[in-house]
Amino acid sequence: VSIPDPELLIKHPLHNRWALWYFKNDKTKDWHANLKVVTAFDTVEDFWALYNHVLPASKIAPGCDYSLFKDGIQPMWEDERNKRGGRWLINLNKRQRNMELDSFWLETLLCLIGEAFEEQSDDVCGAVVNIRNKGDKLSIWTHDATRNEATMRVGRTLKDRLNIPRDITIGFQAHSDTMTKAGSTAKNRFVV
Amino acid sequence: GKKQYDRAFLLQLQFANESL
Repeated sequence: VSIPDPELLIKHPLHNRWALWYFKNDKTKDWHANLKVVTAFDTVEDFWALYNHVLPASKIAPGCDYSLFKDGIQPMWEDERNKRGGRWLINLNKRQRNMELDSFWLETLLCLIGEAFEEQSDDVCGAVVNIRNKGDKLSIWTHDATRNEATMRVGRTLKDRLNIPRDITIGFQAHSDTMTKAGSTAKNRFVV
Repeated sequence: GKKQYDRAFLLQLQFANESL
């Protein structure tokens, strides 16, 4: 009789409990009605059960989003934990939807649930992937855009983990700037 | 302390406990 490896019998608890949200692009309903929480989880095994069960980001319809946020934080600017924050934003071109989007999103999820941002993990609220015909977007949301050093460290870790080449820069925008932007893009508060 | 997992460990568990 073989004794199973106890590592495989226990679920591995995460530092935080996380919720996956799905935004459906249904123009007959208002924005809030289209945003639904899929489920929340707090173990590695439950994360994979969920991840393996849902469509990859590249296969959801244009106009839709996935978000993964710490349980209790809603994936919107208005949430108390987001409203003074901002996002590290990665813009992807059409070719990258097939080549890189899914691996970027999975890597981002692994950074969140594995607490890869270390001391800055408390600054991180969640991540969003927006599927759009004009170009997909992936972002990490932090809760305080005035925390310069912590914000920079989150950006550097993200760029490093996604293997983004040195000569490509990514920018951080405060939600307050995005909300009040005059043109099509908000100014970058930081770049890495 | 913070419960941290590196990517290799997380990936290793992707199909490990499907029956749980």
